[in-house]
Amino acid sequence: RETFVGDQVLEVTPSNEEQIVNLKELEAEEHLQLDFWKPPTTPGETAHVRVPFVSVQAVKAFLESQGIDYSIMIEDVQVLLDNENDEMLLNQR
Amino acid sequence: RERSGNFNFEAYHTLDEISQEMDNLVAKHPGLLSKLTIGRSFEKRPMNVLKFSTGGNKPAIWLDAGIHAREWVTQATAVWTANKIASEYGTDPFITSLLDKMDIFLLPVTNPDGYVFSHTKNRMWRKTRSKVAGSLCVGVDPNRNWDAGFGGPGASNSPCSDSYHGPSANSEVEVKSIVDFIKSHGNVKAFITIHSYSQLLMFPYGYKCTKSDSFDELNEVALKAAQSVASLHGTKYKVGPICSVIYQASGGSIDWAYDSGIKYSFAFELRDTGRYGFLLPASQILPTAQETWLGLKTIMEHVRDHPY
Repeated sequence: RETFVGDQVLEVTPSNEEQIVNLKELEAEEHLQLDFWKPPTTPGETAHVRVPFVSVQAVKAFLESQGIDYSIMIEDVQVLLDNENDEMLLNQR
Repeated sequence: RERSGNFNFEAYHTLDEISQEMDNLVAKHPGLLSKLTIGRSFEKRPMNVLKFSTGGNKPAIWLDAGIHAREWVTQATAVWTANKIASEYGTDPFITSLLDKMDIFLLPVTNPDGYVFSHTKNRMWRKTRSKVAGSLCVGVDPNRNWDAGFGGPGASNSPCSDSYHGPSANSEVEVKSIVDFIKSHGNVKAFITIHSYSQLLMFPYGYKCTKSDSFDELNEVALKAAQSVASLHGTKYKVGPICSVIYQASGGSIDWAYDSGIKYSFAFELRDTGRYGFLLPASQILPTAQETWLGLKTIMEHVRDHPY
């Protein structure tokens, strides 16, 4: 089973078309393994991206260098998955 | 196995548990409910549809959920909705009048292989589990695989992408099974697909950004449905055609349904807008299902009262 320890989901708010293009180029960087839950579409609209733990620092550095606003939506994906799994096991019992 | 009658709708369930509950519902409501297997997934799992019918071949409403496997609140909402319709036929005036005029087909787990994979191997899995010739990557985005602007903008031709459209339209047996069923039925009047998340209620088109012929009517129905959803817990939905509400996306199911003559085609994106996303806590299943029902009811009332 795949685990997501330390993965974070960022809410990113591109403010112009250029920043949207930059985000799409970031998505194309396959080594970063980004999972866009909600792709970037229009300036001012939020995008959501799950960033594997190993890529978190690099992605945040990129966003800051590009002046792209972001906040952390989910601090650690695995924590939520563990809660979800515990609840399911409890219910099955 | 959970015994009949105490299925916990406020929890997420495995495919086996959902299948068991569907059988329980059919057993409890034999005069109204039956289970049809409209095909088998890539890994040969049955695609089980619940048919709600008071007899005869009436005009029908199609409802599906979970085409994107990781959107767990949608399959849970579909199971709750099935129980609601079955248990309140005969007492709820709307449900009773609807089923006296129309049949309902409900597919709670549209992507069974992906759903099992999201429970056992990768919670973030979205696509089917079909093997793509010549690629190490697996799966096709089943909501880019319909014969509606297939291969156009908003879908990827890379098998490793989460929005890979597949080698050809209807290449995914899960999609083709639904297409073949609806074509053979021949009298489906509404097609409603349930996704998550973002709190959106959308109608065609996605593969192009021009207005559909029924834009005004669909927009009016969707606005009323969104108001109904908001009336329970204040959950605000955005309404509009796929192309302007989110982005241009080709190969989507409601575009195929609409172009096939099913005028009332809608897509729900359930809770939330981005606190938990796909990882919506199980405690929100019930409020989500209850508010969604009010939106579905508004749409189905319009469909019932506007035969075409």
